[in-house]
Amino acid sequence: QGSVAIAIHGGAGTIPRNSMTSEMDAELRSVLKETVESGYNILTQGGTALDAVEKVVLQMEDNPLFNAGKGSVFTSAGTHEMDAAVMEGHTLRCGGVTCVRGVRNPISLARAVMEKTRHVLLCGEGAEEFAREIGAPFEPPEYFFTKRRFDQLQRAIEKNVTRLDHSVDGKEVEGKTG
Amino acid sequence: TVGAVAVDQFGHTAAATSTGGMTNKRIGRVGDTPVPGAGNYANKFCAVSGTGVGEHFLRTLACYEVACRMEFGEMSLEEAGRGSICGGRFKEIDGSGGLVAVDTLGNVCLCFNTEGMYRAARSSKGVDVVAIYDDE
Repeated sequence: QGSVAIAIHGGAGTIPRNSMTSEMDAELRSVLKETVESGYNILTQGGTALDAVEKVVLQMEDNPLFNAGKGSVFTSAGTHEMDAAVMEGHTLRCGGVTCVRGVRNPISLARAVMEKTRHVLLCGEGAEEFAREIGAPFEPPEYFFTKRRFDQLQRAIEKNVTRLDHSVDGKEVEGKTG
Repeated sequence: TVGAVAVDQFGHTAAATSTGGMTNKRIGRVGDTPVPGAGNYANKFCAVSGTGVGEHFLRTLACYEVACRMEFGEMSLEEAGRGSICGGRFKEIDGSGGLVAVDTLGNVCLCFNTEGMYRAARSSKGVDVVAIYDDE
């Protein structure tokens, strides 16, 4: 039996220590540990790498701490648009969705694109139509609303910048967003 | 952005990545995440998931570059991951972000050129990491 391994990330960027409370720091570490453990358990119990990565990303999509799924940041229009992709190494199969709205777990939809269509990437309305065809769960806009993300949008609008979800003032990525 | 990479008992790899994009982004903007090779890639050598400024990953195919460095440059996973995100074209364009990667032997790479990256890893070779900042 070969070695098994799993690694996860919840975003990279400007994360100064003084921008986070000790409680938030502890909570994030706890969630990261719990999430990676659940994926590792799938692998040690004989599960596939594909199942493990989908499961842990789905868990993070359901956690408002992360910028994906439920915790997605706001667009300039005050809406949420999500992207997701999955790829299997030994077959080079892959699937992805872009700019989907209301889909609870875009990562599972991306896997469905890979496994149930002849395509690699579906976008926007076409991806949402496919999601409805396969019975993927949808959620109303309120599900994706978090005050922290809304406040981030207000600050970004004031400065007319686009930001990574955990960037701080002065680290904007670009200016005009239309 | 969130992501995961894994290798199973059969030596098969997989990568998954998901994102809500960037705050105040233009409607219809697509980042790196769903584009194979840019922010998400897996082959018979490794699996890679990226995070950071999507446009930088799109311009450099940073995740695919990790696999290329391993296959054609005969680099280790760690050398390939760091070379892609801390050097090469990504550095040339002042790219910002990080990636997680595993290879078929169960090695793990967690690398980034930002002040931090929320990250964790576990392997049967004894890797057990949970970290946020760059000095951890």
